[in-house]
Amino acid sequence: SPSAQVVHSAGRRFIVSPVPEARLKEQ
Amino acid sequence: AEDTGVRVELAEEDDGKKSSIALKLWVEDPKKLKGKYKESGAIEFTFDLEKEVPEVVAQEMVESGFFHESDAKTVGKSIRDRVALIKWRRERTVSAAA
Repeated sequence: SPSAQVVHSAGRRFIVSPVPEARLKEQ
Repeated sequence: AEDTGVRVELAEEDDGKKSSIALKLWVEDPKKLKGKYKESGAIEFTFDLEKEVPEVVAQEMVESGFFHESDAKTVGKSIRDRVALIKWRRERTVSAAA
């Protein structure tokens, strides 16, 4: 699935991906 | 834990030993956020249970453009609640083993 990365200046890596399918069904 | 509208879950199995663990955060109820929120999906990140502070991670997410400054406290609290649960389960597992 498509995911994107954002690296914060402090060095932490945030990996963005679609919200988990199962959770979406719960909502 | 209070329902902040922001969900934080483990992004990997917790082996009970590693101090750094992968977490995944996403917004379940954008209406609970104060600031303008652009749907950006689930954000996975690594968190050191022993050394790091949830509010710092929340601030980094704000600075990275995921959330508005007015929601830093909400995001920080959501991470803090999940971290507290992970630590509680670890302590419970250790005491059960002892």
